[in-house]
Amino acid sequence: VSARFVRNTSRWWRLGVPTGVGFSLLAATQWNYLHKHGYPVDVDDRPELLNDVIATCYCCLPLRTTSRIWGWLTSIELPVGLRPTLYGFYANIFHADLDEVELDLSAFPNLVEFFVRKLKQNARPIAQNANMTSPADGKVLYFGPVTSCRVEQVKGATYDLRQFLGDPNGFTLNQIAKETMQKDDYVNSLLKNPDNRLYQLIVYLAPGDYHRFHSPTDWNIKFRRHFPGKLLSVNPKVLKYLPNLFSLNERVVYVGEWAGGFMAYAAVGATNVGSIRVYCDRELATNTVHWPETVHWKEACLGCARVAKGELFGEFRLG
Amino acid sequence: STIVLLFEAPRDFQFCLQIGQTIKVGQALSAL
Repeated sequence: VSARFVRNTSRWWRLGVPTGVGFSLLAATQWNYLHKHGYPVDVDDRPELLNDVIATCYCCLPLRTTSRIWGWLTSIELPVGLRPTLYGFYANIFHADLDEVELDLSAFPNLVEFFVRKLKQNARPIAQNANMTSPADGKVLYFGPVTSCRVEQVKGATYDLRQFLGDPNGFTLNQIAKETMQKDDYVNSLLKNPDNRLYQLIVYLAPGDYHRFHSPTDWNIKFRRHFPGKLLSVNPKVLKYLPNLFSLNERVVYVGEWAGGFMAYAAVGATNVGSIRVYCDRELATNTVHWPETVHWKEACLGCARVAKGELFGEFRLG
Repeated sequence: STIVLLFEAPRDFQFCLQIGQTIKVGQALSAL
């Protein structure tokens, strides 16, 4: 017994030590590489690297794939008897208000449909005395004037406006002007009236929130830009550790004009919520399998589609 | 998921919001 024990120990020793050393070397090499090179974030027209290894590793996770799997799982039709219990459980966890849901819970065939549930009529009265209203239910992450191209926030995300909205060529400036213009000029170039200012509002939709979004005002859409990208979490706790996250994630931006001038309405996807549907834009397809993560966008002209204040505009779907 | 709204408005545009507050669809953004 003793001889066999010594022989087995020796065998494990000979096998285990080289394997352990090999894995350790591999891990150290990866750590060193990621720490030096990081993940390109591209802030201010130059590659800025996320040197924090945890953030870099997070960016490398296959979140688009897992989101699609989650979308497939949650689209499976549930037994009618189980629906109220399961949706009630979901509502309890994420603090969703079931009293304002229009339909009976058993009417939603799957979690995807419950996620984009319609609310009772007049559950969201539209403020008539305001020219700009909230486009969605959620938490206000940030609001205020935008004076610089690089939008820095005190407690939230930092992102580059040019990357977020895309090339300014499509707005007002030509290529030569684009190359020479200063960052602040970009913000000014968006304005129809130079005496005005550009303002922003960022609303975060938590999992329990109503996930349809509406038009904040009467406006005309000129074109849409669809930016493929990652599906990182946009939870406020994550945002502050990942600069330029809004420009990394998949998003659709609708650009147009309202009574006050320029307007851009962007729906930014997130982990497990990468499917964006906009009712007046049937050709939009997000989080598709065959779309590589590139820096380019796909533009579509919507021909000045008119959208009224408070009108249902689109929805974020699971997947 | 997140909605980002960028819009042009006069310089005296005032938001009637607080950072971190919850907001509902149709709620006024400014006091005007």
